[in-house]
Amino acid sequence: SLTTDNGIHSSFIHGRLKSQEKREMQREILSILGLPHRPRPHLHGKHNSAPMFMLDLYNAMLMEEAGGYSYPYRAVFTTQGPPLARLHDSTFLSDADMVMSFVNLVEYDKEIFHQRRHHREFRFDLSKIPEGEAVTAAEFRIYKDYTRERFENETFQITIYQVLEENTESESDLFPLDSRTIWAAEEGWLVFDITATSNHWVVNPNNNLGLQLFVQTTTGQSVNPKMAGLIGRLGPQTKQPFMVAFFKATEVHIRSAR
Amino acid sequence: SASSKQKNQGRSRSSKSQESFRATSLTENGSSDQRQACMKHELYVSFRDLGWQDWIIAPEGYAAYYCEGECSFPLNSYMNATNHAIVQTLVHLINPENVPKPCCAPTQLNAISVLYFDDSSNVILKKYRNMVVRACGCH
Repeated sequence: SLTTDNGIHSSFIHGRLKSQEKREMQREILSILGLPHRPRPHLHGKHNSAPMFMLDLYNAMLMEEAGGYSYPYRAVFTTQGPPLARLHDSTFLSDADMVMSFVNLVEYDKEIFHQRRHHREFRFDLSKIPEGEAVTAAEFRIYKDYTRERFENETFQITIYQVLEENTESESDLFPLDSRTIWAAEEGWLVFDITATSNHWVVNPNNNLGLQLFVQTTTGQSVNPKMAGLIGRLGPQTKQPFMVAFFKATEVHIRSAR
Repeated sequence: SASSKQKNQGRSRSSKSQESFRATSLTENGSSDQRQACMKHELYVSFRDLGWQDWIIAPEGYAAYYCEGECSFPLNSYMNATNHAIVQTLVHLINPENVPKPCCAPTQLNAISVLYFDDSSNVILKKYRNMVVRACGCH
């Protein structure tokens, strides 16, 4: 009886120690990764546009590290179609210590017809950036699908604005950031440079009032972004708009003593 | 957990001292080649085994490696050894009771990239330096 009791007791303690040890190991590795706790993401959408784009970047980084292979930047977009525009050469990617994608926080597409101008809103929370990281580049990415026959031979000008001040009665105060001129029939990812704005938002989080996107024809006629083929919240998960920022560490991460 | 760690350390220290004792006897018997030289060993850190697949997208884990073995005179020519380690080895031979042998430790470390979700479902791709042992040597 004594032997049985001892057997049960020792196995119980052994099990407890093992799970304790596992927790301890998890805590140590989280500390090495510079994380205060294990992240609990709300969504598990590994096949959403941003995680897929980031996985492409990860694979490109691995290939570069493995054999000094200089990948063509276009290869990064293989899972998401070719880009209609691109901002940078691949060198800035290899210089980055950290790359972070941000989900769009606007729940519904606000394609408000304001004073005969359609627009769409986007917001990104940049408050979760780890300390000691400086933004070296930032891009806003939105997917453009085929346009319906109505605009087949049309050219669109797509412009991104930073919202400086929101007005409920009239149009918001906006600052133009970047624009693209494209054919209606074109399809793929559109990339807009929002580096300066991202830096501004990191330093002044209260000024982060988001972005607004406008589409117009060559004659200046406002076009509904949806009609121009720009994918919004109701579109496929693999083509959702997102923001990506590249960071360079300004200070060395030192593990805190425990 | 800390006390168990200490116990483990104590146990490994005592078993190490037993090993070195055995190694010394072997040397005396003229079969020193059985003693393990400082070298790199396999150690895989599995994020999957830690149950982190829900937030770590890639990799599933990584080969971290560790360095283990003795830094004994003569330090192998293929092994990275600091000048000081060579001197310390000689001094150890003169005064083995008071001067320890040099330590077998990493001399070159590589970075790894980890891709993971944060609490807000944003995705982070971060490069972590000094995570993988590329070469071991005597310090």
